[in-house]
Amino acid sequence: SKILAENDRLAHQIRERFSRTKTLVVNLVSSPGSGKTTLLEATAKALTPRLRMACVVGDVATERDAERLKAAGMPAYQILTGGGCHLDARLVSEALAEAHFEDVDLLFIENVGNLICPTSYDLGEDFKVALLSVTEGDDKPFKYPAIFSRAAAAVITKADLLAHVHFDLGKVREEAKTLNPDVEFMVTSALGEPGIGEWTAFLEQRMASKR
Amino acid sequence: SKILAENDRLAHQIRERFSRTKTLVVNLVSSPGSGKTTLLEATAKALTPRLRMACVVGDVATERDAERLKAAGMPAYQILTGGGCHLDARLVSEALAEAHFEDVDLLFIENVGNLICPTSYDLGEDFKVALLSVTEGDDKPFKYPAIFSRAAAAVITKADLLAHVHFDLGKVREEAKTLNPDVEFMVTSALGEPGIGEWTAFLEQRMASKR
Ligand SMILES: Nc1nc2c(ncn2[C@@H]2O[C@H](COP(=O)(O)OP(=O)(O)OP(=O)(O)O)[C@@H](O)[C@H]2O)c(=O)[nH]1
Ligand SMILES: Nc1nc2c(ncn2[C@@H]2O[C@H](COP(=O)(O)OP(=O)(O)OP(=O)(O)O)[C@@H](O)[C@H]2O)c(=O)[nH]1
Ligand SMILES: [Mg+2]
Ligand SMILES: [Mg+2]
Ligand SMILES: [Zn+2]
Ligand SMILES: [Zn+2]
Repeated sequence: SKILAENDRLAHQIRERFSRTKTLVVNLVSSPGSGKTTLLEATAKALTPRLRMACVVGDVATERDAERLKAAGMPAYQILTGGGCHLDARLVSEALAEAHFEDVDLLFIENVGNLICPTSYDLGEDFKVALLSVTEGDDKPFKYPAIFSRAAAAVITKADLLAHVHFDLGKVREEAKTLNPDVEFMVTSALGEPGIGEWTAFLEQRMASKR
Repeated sequence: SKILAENDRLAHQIRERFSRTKTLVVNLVSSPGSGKTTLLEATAKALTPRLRMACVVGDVATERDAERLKAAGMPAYQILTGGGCHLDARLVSEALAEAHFEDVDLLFIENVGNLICPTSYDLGEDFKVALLSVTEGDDKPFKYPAIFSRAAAAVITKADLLAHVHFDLGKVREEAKTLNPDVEFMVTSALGEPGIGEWTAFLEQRMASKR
């Protein structure tokens, strides 16, 4: 369609720009409340000042997420979609024109909380990451297959709560791998055990291979 | 727009049909994994056989939710949207033509897991209900204001987990009431304390006022 063609043109421009600067661009997609912002707060604390990071964050309303990220030491630019259910390349490229995130090693895009619509939009990212919290149920990969098929990583979040909920990690891994055999499947907690070590190691590995 | 006008025509037909039979029609909207199906399973167990209930449930993929509901004793018809991020009146009216849910007191529509898009579609329901789990964060009403402004009830789910997460019930209630002063705000757990008493009382009250 014409809309996607225009989107892809802008996404291509973004990708070109960040391949010149060797900036790794990561697009985080999840349901509302799966822990995108909390993971980024923990990432800011773990990797600053060694790496220079920034985030463009999309929401329907409020600047809450950008405020949280800035307080955690990560420069952040808030996109307000005014009701839109996903980010597209136009919104991201307009944000980048305003935000001036020049010298960054890692650019995060925190998408609007939505496990369906953001899947089909290329934002110029190197890859998408799907977050799934242990509190959402272990049936989600097959129920929302598109994002799990396209994401480079499936990040299980809030694993510190595993003792309190029913969540069969093996089943979720199997479903994720069925949809996408190459997916990096990792288990994290931004607030407790096991921490975010698998996540930061994955980012470092992907940055190295972009260089 | 033409699409919404056609949607509203079909929604009107659905509403007419169920006002003749005095069936209460409830449209449940939430993020993926907030607990819609689990609440309906508990509702089936609490209200059967006194009330005759049925459910039309929408998902992108799998029949898992309809299977769960049928196993809990609630007749259920699964709509597969094939990628669509919300139910519309056409999908619901086609499902009703197949499902033959004739003599029911309560018809539930479990919408696709998505806190944004389902808000704008009238499905012929008497009202929408927004579910928000305590594990998703207490910042959501203002971050996703449209559904909380339009829902007749804001149902907090998984309250048995309150001891393990940060969730300020007072703040969430205040935000929900700011967006919609008439909203019925209730706190539930389908698996533990405090149970679903406030929810079933609300349904009975709304059924009585439709009769
Ligand atoms: N126990 C626990 N709670 C977490 C963890 N990560 C996030 N949370 C909680 O989950 C809730 C939502 O977290 P957010 O980071 O705001 O989620 P989000 O995906 O950014 O939400 P949206 O931007 O609205 O889509 C908050 O109450 C967090 O405290 C974790 O690792 N462990
Ligand atoms: N502790 C606790 N967990 C719950 C409760 N209700 C639901 N859950 C859990 O939350 C997860 C998701 O529940 P579902 O009922 O499948 O959620 P849903 O909203 O129907 O999900 P989708 O249909 O995919 O949008 C499952 O692991 C449930 O066991 C509750 O009251 N307490
Ligand atoms: Mg966030
Ligand atoms: Mg469900
Ligand atoms: Zn959408
Ligand atoms: Zn939609």
